[in-house]
Amino acid sequence: MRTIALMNQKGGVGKTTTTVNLAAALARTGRKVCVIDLDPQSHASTHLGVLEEADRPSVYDALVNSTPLAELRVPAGDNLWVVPSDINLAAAEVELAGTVGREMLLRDLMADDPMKFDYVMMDCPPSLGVLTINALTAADEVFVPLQPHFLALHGMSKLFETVDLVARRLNPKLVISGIILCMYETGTRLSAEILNDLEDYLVQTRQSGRKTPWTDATIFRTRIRRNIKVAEAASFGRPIFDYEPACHGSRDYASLAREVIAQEMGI
Amino acid sequence: MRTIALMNQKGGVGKTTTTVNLAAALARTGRKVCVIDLDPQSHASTHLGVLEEADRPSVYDALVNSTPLAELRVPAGDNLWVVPSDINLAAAEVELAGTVGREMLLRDLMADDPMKFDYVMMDCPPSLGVLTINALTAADEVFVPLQPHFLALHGMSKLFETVDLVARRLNPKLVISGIILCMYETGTRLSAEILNDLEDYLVQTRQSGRKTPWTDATIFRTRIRRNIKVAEAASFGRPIFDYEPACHGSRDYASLAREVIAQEMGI
Ligand SMILES: Nc1ncnc2c1ncn2[C@@H]1O[C@H](COP(=O)(O)OP(=O)(O)OP(=O)(O)O)[C@@H](O)[C@H]1O
Ligand SMILES: Nc1ncnc2c1ncn2[C@@H]1O[C@H](COP(=O)(O)OP(=O)(O)OP(=O)(O)O)[C@@H](O)[C@H]1O
Ligand SMILES: [Mg+2]
Ligand SMILES: [Mg+2]
Repeated sequence: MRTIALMNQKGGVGKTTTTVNLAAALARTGRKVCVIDLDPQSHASTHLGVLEEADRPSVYDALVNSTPLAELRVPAGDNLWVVPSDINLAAAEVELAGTVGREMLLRDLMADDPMKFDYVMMDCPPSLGVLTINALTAADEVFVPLQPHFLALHGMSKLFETVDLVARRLNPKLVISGIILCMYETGTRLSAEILNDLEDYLVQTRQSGRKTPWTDATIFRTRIRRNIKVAEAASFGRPIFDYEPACHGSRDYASLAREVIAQEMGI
Repeated sequence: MRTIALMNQKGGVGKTTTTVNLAAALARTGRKVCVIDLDPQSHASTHLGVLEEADRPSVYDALVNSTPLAELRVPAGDNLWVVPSDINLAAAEVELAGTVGREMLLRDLMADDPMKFDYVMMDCPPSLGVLTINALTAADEVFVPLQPHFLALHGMSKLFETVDLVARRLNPKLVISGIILCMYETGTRLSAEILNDLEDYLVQTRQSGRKTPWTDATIFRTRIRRNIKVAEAASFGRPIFDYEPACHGSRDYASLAREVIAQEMGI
């Protein structure tokens, strides 16, 4: 079982879109996949067609009331499930501030969950608060969706620093196993420059000789190209494969899934 | 003096880019403009070429240690100043949780500020936490940068609800005076559909007859078109006008500034 946190504190870089479409791509290969939506805006849930319902419990109840994940999980397609979020989660930062071991809540809920999956994928909000820290403490791996823009690259050192802190204090097995280039605009100088900067940054951080959580991080060769159909799919509450199976977006996410599966051999 | 919060809890919709470029466009007309960077990632500061320096106080010190804004403000161009942010601001949510009147801290600092500007523009982080609430309590007006995508539109009702709460409990004069369409891709069906949905939503919310903070909200006619030069300008730490004065981005932000100035007559 691979437990992966999709995180990046920069907003709008493709975290949710990648969580949903990569999860769907892996499910199409027969692997059992569970998405956990940790964003109070519940965009991953919405994108999978699971809309907020007044009295339905959500991941908020898991964290604040210890409701088992199995009671919250709903089907979202063949081999695909989602533990939905809701807006109450926005209060979790303050509500959990005084809870002992607040960073380990999700990890313990997942350990108690009888159902096993091939992949558990956690969509994180655009911040480094208690929800993202819960995901990093529960995960074995981190995938970093990244838009090849300057402001998105600017935050990588803080992202790495946070992952390092969690690895040292809360979750020694945590590694950054992949960086996913999203909304890639082929042919622009900016994309090429940012990619160069990123590669240089990885090489430089490795030269220190110290083993870090990103020492073995790879930049996936598949670029998720900017393609309006990917954004349209969200408005239909379906992954890209159900909406427009022959577009760039479907090919790119299928190709990314193949690279992710190829990593399994090495694990 | 107009005090404007640029906010949208959805990530990556163009808040920072619009704060910086609209502020620069207004400054080019001779108006005195101060940007306040309330995002812990300090992207507005970086985009204005004001890089984080160890030991330099920031808006964190204003909120947590009551340092006057005048001591924090640095020049960022002709008629343009910025009160920079820093990463310590990320802890403000938890650090201020127990502070009495934590939502009014920025409002009171601004009231004490001897220097008066024509425009004060606050860049908010992608959340509805204490930093954004401080901006809404200190502001007279809200501008909502919005990418014409489904997930961005999805959050508008929560955004309006939050502004309504702040207007009722903390700041009765607060209104949403403008919605700015960013990263607009002309000719795509999605942009046109989202724009229609947004217009319908505004009409519907007005029909209730009750006066709300968005009753007079206008969708600015200027669309900020997607244009890679706008993203490139951020990596040079300059507003678009200094980087590429003849591109779509410069024309769009200049046109937006003209619409914003035209609103002054009505104020
Ligand atoms: N490859 C793509 N091509 C075109 N549009 C895309 C692509 N990937 C994502 N988008 C759109 O870009 C916007 C940002 O993506 P998304 O919401 O997945 O990012 P995020 O990092 O999850 O944002 P947040 O920080 O708010 O959680 C969305 O409107 C989405 O539909
Ligand atoms: N008109 C545009 N054309 C092309 N790229 C743009 C445009 N406006 C903004 N961008 C780029 O899109 C990305 C998102 O914009 P920006 O960072 O301003 O959004 P934001 O809402 O402030 O994000 P966050 O939620 O992280 O604070 C940035 O990399 C920016 O350079
Ligand atoms: Mg998201
Ligand atoms: Mg921003």
